[in-house]
Amino acid sequence: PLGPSPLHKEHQFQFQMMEAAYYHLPQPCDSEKLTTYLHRQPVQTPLHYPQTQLPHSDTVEFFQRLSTETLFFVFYYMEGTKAQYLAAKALKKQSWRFHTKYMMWFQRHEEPKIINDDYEQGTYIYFDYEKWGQRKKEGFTFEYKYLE
Amino acid sequence: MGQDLTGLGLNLNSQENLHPTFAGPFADQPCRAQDIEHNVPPEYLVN
Amino acid sequence: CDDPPGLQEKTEYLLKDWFQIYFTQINGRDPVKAFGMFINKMNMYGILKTDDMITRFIRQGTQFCIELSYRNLNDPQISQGVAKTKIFQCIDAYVRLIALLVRHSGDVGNPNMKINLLNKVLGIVLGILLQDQELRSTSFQQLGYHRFFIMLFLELSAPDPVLENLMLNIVTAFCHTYHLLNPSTAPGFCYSWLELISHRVFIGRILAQIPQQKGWSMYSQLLMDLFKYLAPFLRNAELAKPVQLLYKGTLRVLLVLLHDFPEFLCDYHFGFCDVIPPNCIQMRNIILAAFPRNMRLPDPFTPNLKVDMLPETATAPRIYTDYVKNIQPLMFKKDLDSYLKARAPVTFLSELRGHLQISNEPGSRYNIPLMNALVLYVGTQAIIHIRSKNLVPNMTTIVHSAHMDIFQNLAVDLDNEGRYLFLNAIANQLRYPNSHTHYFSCAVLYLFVEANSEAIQEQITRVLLERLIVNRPHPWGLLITFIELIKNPVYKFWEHEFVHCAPEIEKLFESVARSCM
Repeated sequence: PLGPSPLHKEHQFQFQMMEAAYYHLPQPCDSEKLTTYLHRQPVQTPLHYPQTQLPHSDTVEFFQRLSTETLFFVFYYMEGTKAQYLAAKALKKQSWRFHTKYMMWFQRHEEPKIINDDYEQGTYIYFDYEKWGQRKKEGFTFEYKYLE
Repeated sequence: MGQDLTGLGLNLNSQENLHPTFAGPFADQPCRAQDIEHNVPPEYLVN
Repeated sequence: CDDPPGLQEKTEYLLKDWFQIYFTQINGRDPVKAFGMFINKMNMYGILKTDDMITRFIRQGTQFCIELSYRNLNDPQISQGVAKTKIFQCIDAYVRLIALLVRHSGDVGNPNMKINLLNKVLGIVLGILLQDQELRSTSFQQLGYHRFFIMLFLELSAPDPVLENLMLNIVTAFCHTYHLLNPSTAPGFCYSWLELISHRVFIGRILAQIPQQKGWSMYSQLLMDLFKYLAPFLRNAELAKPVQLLYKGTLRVLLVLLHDFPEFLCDYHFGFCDVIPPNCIQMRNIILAAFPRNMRLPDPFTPNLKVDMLPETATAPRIYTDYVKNIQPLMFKKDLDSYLKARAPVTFLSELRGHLQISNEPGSRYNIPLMNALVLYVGTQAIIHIRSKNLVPNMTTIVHSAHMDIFQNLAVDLDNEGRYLFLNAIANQLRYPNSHTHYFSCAVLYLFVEANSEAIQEQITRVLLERLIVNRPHPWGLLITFIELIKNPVYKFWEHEFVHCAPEIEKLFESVARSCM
């Protein structure tokens, strides 16, 4: 039985200000740190594209099913995020190891010829993020002080 | 009748807490893994 | 005003120098070293000499960033995306400087200097925002301020042993600022404000990480600010789009709280119901439907459910709102207590409505907080009184008492509007199994069966029904009360004419009844 109640003068002013603010609303990226790539800025895609996230897409198990290339993309283009963290975990589970000086991922191509307390030496596959591809490197010395 | 509150983009049956991935009051999707800042080793900050 | 000559130029020069350092150092291995060098330069320019100079520098620096924001936002030559990136680069750098100044001011053992500086900075930005909103009116833009507040909070929430120890002080400083910046005061900032207080990191800090729930009371204050602002707009059912967006955003925040922090909603429900307009049925239901996560609710539709046998009905719920202070004036509270004690003077009952009615303006005749506080206070006193006789509240023990005199008087003496608010005050207590839910469930059913007019019975039905026909969630206490009303033949529910007043109403009752049987 309360029915509508008339807006007082101050409410009308508040409404005008709110209405003005309505036309430049905060966007998701306004509350996120600047990223080099892939800002958090939803873009309307054709409705027949999947509009919701894949289920469990923020778990290591999900990332382990991604291709190695995809993991490298996530690692280098989503840095500082949970996605990068999960991609790194998935890579490690596939015996990739991060070289903190070259900032590249290496994987043994065969048993190293030399292994001692300081380093191992042999043939490796590594992912070159500048040329964006996997390369083979023979006679490479992986110093353990650079093993992440 | 109010709104169908299951249609506001929140997984109300989630076993996990919602707030760590809450994308904000005006977003109708939770944050994705790439939206959530994470403390990664500084060496990962390649850029 | 009266800034020393050249301060503005100095500030701009220093800021541009800092931006240079920040961008070359952005992911630098040692940002603190760069900061140390810059501090020496600030010292050289006399910025850190006195508190007053630091204040002036921060005001100048903030104004520099805000003006840069407006310049870029209003520059037709550049896209919004480019404008935002330029604005964010500047403000993020400025915020980093502020965060480092806060982090490194005073020695580690002296947190006060850090927190005083943080409060000073927040106060300066707050002051500039309010002045800017007043000067620019509907041309006011929130972006720069939004960026400043969220980035400063994220910087000060970064994992850092010194800041970690200050987290309660830091969150308190931001809560204080956001409370002063509430939407009623800064309506041009309302959307950003809701973003800020519901940001995942902010919620995580204030409701989950600060020990002993010390942030809960502050957060309830911020939600009260939001409900107070929304109330007049929500009272009028058709919502303009700007209101609808803010309302929908509020629902999302409440759903996150219901899911992750139901105990928070349980503890502060009373204060929220005081300010949420009575016609916001669903929003209020979200709050009333909350129940402690360690509690298992029996299915309300369980046949022959014996609510008074549930152990939880012996326990009073936590209510952290000081509602008794709303029972004013003091003389009225004294008369109330003496009536509850001695059921005298009888005149107290006939004067009751006079205390509750504050105007003759239809729709706002009554003092709602007083009504809510009176009902809860009388109900809690009734439970204490019944227990003092080693009895438990039930349909027999709650009758023939000063407490029920008051409720029955209110049911009979108030007009439609007043009785609606009175019945709402009772229905707001029908929540999860606890002693209040049980008592008020018995009370409203007793008022139904003892009503001396069908109008009262119809209105009781309406108040319960309007809370049930909205989309979920529905509070457990509401469901068990309504089921009891329509199932127990003692209420002769189906014999009332209003139950058959229209085919769709009759169908509705039958569908509810079917789901109960």
